[in-house]
Amino acid sequence: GDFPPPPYSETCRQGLYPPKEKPTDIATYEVNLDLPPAKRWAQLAADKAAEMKDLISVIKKLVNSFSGGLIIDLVDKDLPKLLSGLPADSVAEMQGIAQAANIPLGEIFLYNVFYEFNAF
Amino acid sequence: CTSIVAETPSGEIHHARDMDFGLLMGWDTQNDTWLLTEKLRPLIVTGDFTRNNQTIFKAVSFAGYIGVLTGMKPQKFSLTVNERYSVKGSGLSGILKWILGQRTGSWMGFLTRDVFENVDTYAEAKAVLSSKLLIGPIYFIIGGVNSGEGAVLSRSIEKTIDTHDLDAKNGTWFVLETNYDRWKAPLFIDDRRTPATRCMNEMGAANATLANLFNVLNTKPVLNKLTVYTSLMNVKAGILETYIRFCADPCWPW
Repeated sequence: GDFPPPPYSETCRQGLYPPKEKPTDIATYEVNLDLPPAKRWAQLAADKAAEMKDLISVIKKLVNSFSGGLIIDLVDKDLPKLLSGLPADSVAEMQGIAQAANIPLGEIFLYNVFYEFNAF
Repeated sequence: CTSIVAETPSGEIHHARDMDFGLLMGWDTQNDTWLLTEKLRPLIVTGDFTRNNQTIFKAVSFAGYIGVLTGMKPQKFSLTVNERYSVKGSGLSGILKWILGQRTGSWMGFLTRDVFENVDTYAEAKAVLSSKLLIGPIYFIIGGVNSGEGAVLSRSIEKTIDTHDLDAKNGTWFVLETNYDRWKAPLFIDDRRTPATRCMNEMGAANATLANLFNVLNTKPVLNKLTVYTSLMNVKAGILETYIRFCADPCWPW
């Protein structure tokens, strides 16, 4: 890449706000907590299914690259056991997302805990 | 990530963050970008969580992720989460315990979501996030509505090992967290703390507006190739603004 080595010395930027983009360029979805958990994310999951599949395929490749397939196998085979300690509503929400986006539940679970995986 | 909570001389609290994600997750040598970071941007959405047709809280999320990494409960509190790397007590042990059936720790995303749904005050949010057992180490950065309501909680799996509170009367008018413990020097090739702190001090408390925090968070290398979005929050005013970010070359990879 085209970047100088540290220590970094860029001067503090001014006048960048408001940026050209608008905050309204990001879609807002209502997540109605009065609905059954499995239905709360249905519209969002359906709208973004392709992008979610794209991301999850990258996550799976990355997880496989350091675990040699062990973690993906574990998630596939022992998913009910892995989900058993989670809040029931969270599991139902992930099931709803999996169904609406047509993505296996294990992959949605992996996506939802990937932030913690990434840290180690 | 870089998260900042700042207090103005009039006691107004602002909370802002850069979400950086995807470090070492596939570097695209043709475009000089991180593969995972690029895949995350199209998934950014704002969630308006409602009950009885009223907004309970708002969160910036990635479609399909049900936890909260950036959120704001109007008139109550705001929260951002930064990754914390720790060799001792890393997330690995917590994840292995979970896999082996020891379910005492909470996954961070599910915990933060629960806090937004069920907690109504800054003090209680701080107490819950300080005390719950976790799967892995993390930084929780919380903001509120009253003077002094802002803190960085440095969490291990078991406990809070450091709390850095706003204390404007004694000169601490902002708290700032990247991905390193504040009592240790950051990795010299990943020092976003020094430039961000310098820009905050140049700005000064009197000029601590959301617009100026946006300037700080978009100064390189605080803004870098891992930056997915910048969020600006003011709990009292109920503001949560989010902007998808790209770092034009020359730009550091982290």
